[in-house]
Amino acid sequence: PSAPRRLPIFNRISVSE
Amino acid sequence: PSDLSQVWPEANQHFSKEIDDEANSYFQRIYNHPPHPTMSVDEVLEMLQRFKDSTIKREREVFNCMLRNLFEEYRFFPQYPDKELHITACLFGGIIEKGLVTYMALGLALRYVLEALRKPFGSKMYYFGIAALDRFKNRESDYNKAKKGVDLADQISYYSFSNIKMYIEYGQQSRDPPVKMQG
Repeated sequence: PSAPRRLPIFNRISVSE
Repeated sequence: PSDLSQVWPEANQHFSKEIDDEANSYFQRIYNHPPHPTMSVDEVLEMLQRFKDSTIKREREVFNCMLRNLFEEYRFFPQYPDKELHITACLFGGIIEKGLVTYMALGLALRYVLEALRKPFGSKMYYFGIAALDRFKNRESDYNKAKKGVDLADQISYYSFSNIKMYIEYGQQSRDPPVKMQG
């Protein structure tokens, strides 16, 4: 099975610094 | 196995966009600041507890989707700002504390915390490990009975967090820590 889609909130957090 | 799909069959399923969106919205509320809608970590944990054994299929799917996404996020945690990482650690530790994951998935969750505690003292992931451990330390003795050979206490520096270290050492002996330590 393919990797799950990363939820948008997590993308936002990890690039916000 | 470190692959989530191997230890957690429910995490393997495909979730619809609606389920993804709902899961995302709850996480969003944890990290939001007012006036945007917010939820505390404890509120989310209570909700997850309800969803876990819900008779409504959609709620069980949201539960599985949220847990899977959180576990899959582990590798990105070092990229989180401190505040968000601390919130995430409380959520992660709370999931262990409340028994929301069991068996192999619990083993993986504990291994993630242990792995974080092996990072250098003062590093972001070390603090993630400490904050997560602080949430579920009251359950430590249960795990140590079942999980011989993994010595969490040894991972914690002697010169720091001595209370948590003592707490675990009492747990390893299946003893309750002194009342004065509870705080």
